[in-house]
Amino acid sequence: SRRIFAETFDALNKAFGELFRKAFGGGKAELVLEEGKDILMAGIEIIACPPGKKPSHVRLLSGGERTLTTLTLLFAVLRVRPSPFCVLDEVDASLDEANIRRFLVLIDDFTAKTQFLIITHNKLTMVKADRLVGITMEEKGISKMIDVNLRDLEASDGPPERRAA
Amino acid sequence: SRRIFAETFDALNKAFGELFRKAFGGGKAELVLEEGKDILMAGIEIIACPPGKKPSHVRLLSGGERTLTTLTLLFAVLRVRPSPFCVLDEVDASLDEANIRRFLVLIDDFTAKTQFLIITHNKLTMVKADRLVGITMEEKGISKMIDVNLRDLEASDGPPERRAA
Amino acid sequence: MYLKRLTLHGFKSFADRTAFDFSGGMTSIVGPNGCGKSNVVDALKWILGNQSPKEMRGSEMKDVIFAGTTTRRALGFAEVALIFDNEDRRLPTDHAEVAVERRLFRSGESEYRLNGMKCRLKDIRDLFTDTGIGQESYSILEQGKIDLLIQSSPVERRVIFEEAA
Amino acid sequence: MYLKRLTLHGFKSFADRTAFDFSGGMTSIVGPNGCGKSNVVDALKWILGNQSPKEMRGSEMKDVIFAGTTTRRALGFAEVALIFDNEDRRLPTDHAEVAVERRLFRSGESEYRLNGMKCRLKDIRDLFTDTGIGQESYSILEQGKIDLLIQSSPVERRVIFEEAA
Ligand SMILES: Nc1ncnc2c1ncn2[C@@H]1O[C@H](COP(=O)(O)OP(=O)(O)OP(=O)(O)O)[C@@H](O)[C@H]1O
Ligand SMILES: Nc1ncnc2c1ncn2[C@@H]1O[C@H](COP(=O)(O)OP(=O)(O)OP(=O)(O)O)[C@@H](O)[C@H]1O
Ligand SMILES: [Mg+2]
Ligand SMILES: [Mg+2]
Repeated sequence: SRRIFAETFDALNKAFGELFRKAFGGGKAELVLEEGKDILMAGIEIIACPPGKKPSHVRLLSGGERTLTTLTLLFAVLRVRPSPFCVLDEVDASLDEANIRRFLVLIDDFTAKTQFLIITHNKLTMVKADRLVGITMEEKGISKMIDVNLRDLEASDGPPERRAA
Repeated sequence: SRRIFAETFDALNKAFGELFRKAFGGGKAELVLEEGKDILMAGIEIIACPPGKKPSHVRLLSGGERTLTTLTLLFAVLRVRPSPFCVLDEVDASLDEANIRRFLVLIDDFTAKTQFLIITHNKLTMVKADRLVGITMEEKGISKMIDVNLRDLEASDGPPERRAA
Repeated sequence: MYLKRLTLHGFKSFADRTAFDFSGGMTSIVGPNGCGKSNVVDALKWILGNQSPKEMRGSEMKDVIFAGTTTRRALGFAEVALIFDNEDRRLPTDHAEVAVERRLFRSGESEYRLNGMKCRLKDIRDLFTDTGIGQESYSILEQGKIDLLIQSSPVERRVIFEEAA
Repeated sequence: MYLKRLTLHGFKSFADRTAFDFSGGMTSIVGPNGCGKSNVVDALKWILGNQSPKEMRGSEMKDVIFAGTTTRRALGFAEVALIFDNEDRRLPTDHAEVAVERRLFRSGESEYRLNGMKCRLKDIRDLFTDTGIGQESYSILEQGKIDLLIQSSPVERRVIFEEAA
């Protein structure tokens, strides 16, 4: 079990580093086991360092940087241990436009093996989906499903767009 | 001090109810003191009920409904005890477009007495501001201030935004 | 293996029977604040065997049963059904489709069915344990929980990691 | 009374002296993830007398001093200055403008100035106590904290309410 843990940890760390560089366009990220503890008991520290910045503990990162780092770690886990489906509920809320596009590029690598259900208010994410499912409460307090296509979205919202870089 | 507390609590409750109805277009909201405790010690429960729904504890509300309820309570406090300035850091992240517009209408009532600094990624909120201040990290890791005008924002997004807007 | 059809009836704000057909790739679920998007995620967690009222954002499990609106009476039960496509036989049974159902009555009685046959919760959980479709799993990221992994302690992170390893 | 000018030098990612001129009404602060927007809010809390490293999103107060990048060396101090417009004499002093400065050196030494004269932190805090510009006050809502009020217990809410009453 020690061997299995070490192998999985290394595979996860490698995937995390690669996906982080892809998501941030550089920099580096790694998982570090707590010093001086047995590898089967030690906690896990996350070190992330966006390009050009000094490596620091993830807590010092900004809201958007933390979200993108967590998503990268999630995808690293999906790479090491694929899951048949993945549900993400408004994970793009704190991302700016440039990072939403990067997040969507990351997903592309995984849709072959994993089915994604993504709840979002963000048009960039909606545009990228293979299928859109709408939920409405035309009757107050009662949820119903409606079919939505992208043209509906464009018409209903008018000019000002939701997000900027 | 009992009298002062009761008066302030009533004024806050009245303002909260009014502003909630304005923000949600109906429904009701109130602050309730914990039963059976002395009014100077009792905790405060928040009951909020969007139009058409049954009154329930705020925890059962959705992410966006909770945010708008909290913002309404904040504005009720500002009405009862105005503050010279108010800083809001990405409070609109979980709101949909309709609720962002309602939030911006609420702010309008307060800008005469209170100066607002609002951090946002949301174009609807930016469009509404009297002044825009940009921060950039052209040199990686070094923050600088830049002047931004709305035309810049429109231009920097290019086609996808226009298409989805 | 993927999620093919999720049906809700009397579950939270879904008073009327509502079916969602999903396909592979990326599906985006959209709609205004409070319309019932996160309730769909709760339904998915519930049908996979989640037993914690807190995970359902309520205080007791009965909170998942439709509580009524100003125009509709409360219902006496909540029911969710999920059909998996199991062409790839990832679920250890011989069926090409696997159907799971869960029902809760206001009386507190529960009922579970697997491919139409009454069964125990344990049977459903056993079925899913090996595929990584679990309760605490990394395959469902609830609203607002994205920051939890970063904010958690190194030892808590270890638990999440073990689950995935 | 309103915030007129906020200057940061060596504070977090603001290595070079950077001044923000504000006016009344609503100002929106915009920029990509990680560019330094929330650092401006931290600077404002810091100049108003906040003494908690955790509130500055660090582990010790020195974490607010510019720590360097891959191309720049760390600095030895952090300095923030704030000028208030005090035409309405809301701050109990005779000046039409009130200037507050705070400096922290890597050695751990701090320095405070009020209208150019050295003073203690207590003098600054005393000045602000009556106007509702405080540390725990409702006038600064940090990123991600919007949900805290709803998630908090009735007794904790009471504390927030007392502050405002
Ligand atoms: N048992 C129940 N009966 C009826 N309605 C319920 C029940 N439980 C929750 N609700 C309602 O469901 C609504 C919340 O739905 P949900 O959290 O899914 O919204 P959402 O679409 O995710 O919104 P957001 O975009 O704000 O996150 C609440 O308004 C709540 O009143
Ligand atoms: N002492 C310091 N020296 C240098 N850089 C620092 C220091 N403290 C924090 N930073 C950097 O500041 C950045 C975070 O800035 P901030 O939280 O203000 O971003 P933001 O603009 O609010 O982004 P978001 O839109 O994602 O919320 C981090 O990348 C962090 O590395
Ligand atoms: Mg939701
Ligand atoms: Mg921020």
